[in-house]
Amino acid sequence: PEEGDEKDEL
Amino acid sequence: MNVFRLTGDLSHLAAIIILLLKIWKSRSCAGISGKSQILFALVFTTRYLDLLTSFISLYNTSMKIIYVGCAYATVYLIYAKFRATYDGNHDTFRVEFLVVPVGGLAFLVNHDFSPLEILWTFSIYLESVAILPQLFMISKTGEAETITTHYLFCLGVYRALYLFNWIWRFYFEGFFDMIAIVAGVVQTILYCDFFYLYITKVLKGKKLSLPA
Repeated sequence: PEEGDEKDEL
Repeated sequence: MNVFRLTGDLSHLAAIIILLLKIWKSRSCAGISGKSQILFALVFTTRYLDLLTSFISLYNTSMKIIYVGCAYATVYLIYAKFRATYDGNHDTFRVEFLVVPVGGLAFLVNHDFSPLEILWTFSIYLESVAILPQLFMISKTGEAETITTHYLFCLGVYRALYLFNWIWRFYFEGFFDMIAIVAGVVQTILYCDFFYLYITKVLKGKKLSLPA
């Protein structure tokens, strides 16, 4: 996956 | 979602609730840095703007709303409801020395030069140093209430657990986010001195007080 792709973290 | 991520989130939630309850039950925010709490409110606000643009999961959305809501509630208690108990004379850290460089860095080092991404990056960098006014305040007064140390411990452990989460994700998902990792390492390092005092003093039943 690309860096900083999906921001599922809080 | 792995165990480190989940326990990290729960530790973060515990920290936020502990602080709110401490202020509410004692009707006092003595010993708490209002400046750190404003910075955390700013961190959550700038990071969770994606609440308006994307939906990831019910867990993600509800935790974001709880975090941001509690952050503003804490700021309200400190600066409005229990303002008379706020120890402004000891809360003298100059936050512009954090916000300005962090803002500049977010413009220079980010994944994508777009408003939402820059604000997200800003929030990651700012969170890593947002506790400094609180630690500065403790170093100035030379002591902290035990409940305040529990708050700080949970808050520090949260980012340390995220470091393990990132190691896990790197190995098992091939995922990494260099900005979050570097900031997370910095953030955790800032707590190391405090962790040492917490383990050697508070856990042995002593009050956290620094040598004069």
